[in-house]
Amino acid sequence: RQDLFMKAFNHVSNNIDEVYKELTQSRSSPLGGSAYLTLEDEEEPFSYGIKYHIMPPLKRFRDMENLSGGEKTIGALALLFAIHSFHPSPFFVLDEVDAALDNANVDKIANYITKHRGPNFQFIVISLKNMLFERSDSLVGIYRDQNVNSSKILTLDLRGYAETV
Amino acid sequence: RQDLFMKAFNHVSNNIDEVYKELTQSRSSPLGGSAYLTLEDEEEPFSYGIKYHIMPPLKRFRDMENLSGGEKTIGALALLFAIHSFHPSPFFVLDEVDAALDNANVDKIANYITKHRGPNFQFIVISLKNMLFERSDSLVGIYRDQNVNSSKILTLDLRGYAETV
Amino acid sequence: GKLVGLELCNFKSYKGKTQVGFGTAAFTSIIGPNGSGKSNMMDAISFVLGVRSNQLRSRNIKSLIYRGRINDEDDIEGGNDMDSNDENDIDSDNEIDNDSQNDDNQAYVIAIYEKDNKDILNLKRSINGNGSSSFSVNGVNVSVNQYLQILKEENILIKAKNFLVFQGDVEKVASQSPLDLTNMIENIS
Amino acid sequence: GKLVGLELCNFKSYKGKTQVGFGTAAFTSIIGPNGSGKSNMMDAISFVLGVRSNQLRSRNIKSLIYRGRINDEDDIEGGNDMDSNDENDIDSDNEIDNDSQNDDNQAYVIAIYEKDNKDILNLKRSINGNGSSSFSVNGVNVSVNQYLQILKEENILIKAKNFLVFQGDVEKVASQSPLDLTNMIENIS
Ligand SMILES: Nc1ncnc2c1ncn2[C@@H]1O[C@H](COP(=O)(O)OP(=O)(O)OP(=O)(O)O)[C@@H](O)[C@H]1O
Ligand SMILES: Nc1ncnc2c1ncn2[C@@H]1O[C@H](COP(=O)(O)OP(=O)(O)OP(=O)(O)O)[C@@H](O)[C@H]1O
Ligand SMILES: [Mg+2]
Ligand SMILES: [Mg+2]
Repeated sequence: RQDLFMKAFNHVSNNIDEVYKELTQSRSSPLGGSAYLTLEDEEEPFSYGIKYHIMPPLKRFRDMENLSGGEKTIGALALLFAIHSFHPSPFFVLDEVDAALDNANVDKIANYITKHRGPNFQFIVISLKNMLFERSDSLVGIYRDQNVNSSKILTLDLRGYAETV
Repeated sequence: RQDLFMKAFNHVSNNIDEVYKELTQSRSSPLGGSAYLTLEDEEEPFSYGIKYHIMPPLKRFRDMENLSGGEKTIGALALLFAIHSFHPSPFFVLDEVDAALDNANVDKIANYITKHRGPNFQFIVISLKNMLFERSDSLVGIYRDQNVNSSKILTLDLRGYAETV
Repeated sequence: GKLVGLELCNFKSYKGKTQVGFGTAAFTSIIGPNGSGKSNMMDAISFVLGVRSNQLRSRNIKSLIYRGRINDEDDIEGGNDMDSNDENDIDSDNEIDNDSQNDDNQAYVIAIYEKDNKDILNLKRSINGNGSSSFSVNGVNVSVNQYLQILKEENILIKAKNFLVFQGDVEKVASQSPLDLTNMIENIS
Repeated sequence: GKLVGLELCNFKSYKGKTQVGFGTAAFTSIIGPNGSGKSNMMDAISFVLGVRSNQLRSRNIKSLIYRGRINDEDDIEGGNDMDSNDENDIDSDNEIDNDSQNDDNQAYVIAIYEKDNKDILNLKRSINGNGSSSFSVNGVNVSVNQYLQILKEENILIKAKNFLVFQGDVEKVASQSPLDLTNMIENIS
């Protein structure tokens, strides 16, 4: 049991920084930030915990509690994607994870998803922000049909349309 | 103590429906939804609780737990504004309360604020959505000055500019 | 593998049968106004994969079934306002008939899943009259453990749930306690 | 009355003195990228009105003071990575001097408030070296109770806090427990 755990931990720990950098790179910070995991007690990982440390780009090291809403969201997505790479589930369902993100960060998430999506990594994303959903392959539009008091669905494949400039 | 409490309760209870209607009226539902408060125990309001019920426009009555993120946000703001009208504090500070709202609801919040703001009711609103902040009288732009590792401020009075169509 | 489509029947705000296909798209967005039913669609995906109803914003499994009318028991205690609503709704009796018709139909969700070898799995979870649920794969009834085992073979680990991020939960992932984080890693190991 | 402006000194991410004026605007928006310092500005407003530091995303009052360097004690325990950071940061010694200079200066926030009769109140709350805070109105030191009493006369009820909605808290207001709601109403009565 301990071996399995350490195998998972080491995998995620080795990946987290790379994923976080990919989510935080920008023109003003080509390297991006950095992120890592530490074990509170190397001997007994089960009984203690794992601490997650993030350093947003161009910032000094800060404790999780000092980070802003948007910075925490990016950190959380990096952790989820790093964990996913260990035993990749075939799909992700994300419900308005972009709510606290500014446009620059929404764009980074959209870039990450369009880069990593594929036949074995499917993303189903609920979003209110057009900067994110206009990048998808297809749209599922949901509306309420008042006459029958029920939710209804429309689907639209975006791949047929030329890229909007 | 009980009298004071009941006075406050009755005031809010009488107001909540009107405020909620103002926040939910639209072309498709000119009347808006309805909202009200009930006391779990009329005799001893202190030891029991107050239940808040909302019915979004065009919907059947639902328990709070079934409401969507955006519906809860609108319900919460209606309650806050109704409570405010009892002992009005001179200002409100709202930090990204529009995060879960779609454009139609952001517009309703912007309408409510622009209608009710005044010399004795000041709104200070943190927002990432231009549909909300472009309606304000003035903007405080905050950016991080990397050279000195500090937050910096710019202010801009929007009233001098013509309304964007 | 990938999720090719879903079929919902009387699930939450979806009355009757609703089908949705994701086709060959690897990145699908679900959009729509507040309260239209987006998170309910995610609840349907979570439900069919075995997630418990208390994590789907519902007190019990039965409240996942489509309800047309005002029929929350506790709603009726809501005071006089409720009665005046019923009066306005004069066709409510018809509505009730409709509704009981609904209650006759069971409620279920089917996930159409394509494995890497192109085999199709019809994963179905239905809600029974007594509030329990039953599972079937390609029309064959299976136990919940068999069902979860089939999912596990596809790396769909319901216990870990690291691939489902519910509305409002994303920030909590980053600021969870060290012990919770250990738990999360353990669930995938 | 209304809040006319603020002065921050070494408060959270605001190094040195920062002034912001709301002028005659009745509706002001605070905008800026993620992590720029918007919520810290709201923390400054809440702090100067007497809200406790544990509600301002900080463990204690001292962590509200501007910190330029990597000087979280528990950060140093973060493992080897920290040491390598220090090496990269060769001017860190200068930085430390800068920082201690900051620590010499106290940190404070002043709210410039205009009453209905146009009188101006300079409400100041400062953080002392020992982690306590002191309050003054128009330059005159007052006790915390006198300070809160002056605010109460302006209908600024810190205990109720119904006029401050922190990031991520809005939905909770609608789904709070009946007893919490009673509490909320009681605080304003
Ligand atoms: N069992 C049920 N029967 C009928 N309708 C239901 C049932 N359960 C929930 N609903 C309805 O579903 C609606 C909420 O839908 P949902 O949470 O999916 O919205 P959403 O599209 O995610 O909105 P938002 O953008 O605000 O998050 C509620 O208004 C409620 O009336
Ligand atoms: N005592 C302090 N000294 C220096 N910087 C600090 C201090 N406390 C917090 N910070 C910095 O403030 C930043 C967070 O700022 P804030 O929460 O105001 O962002 P925000 O503009 O609200 O962002 P978002 O849009 O993501 O919510 C953190 O990145 C942190 O580095
Ligand atoms: Mg939703
Ligand atoms: Mg913020």
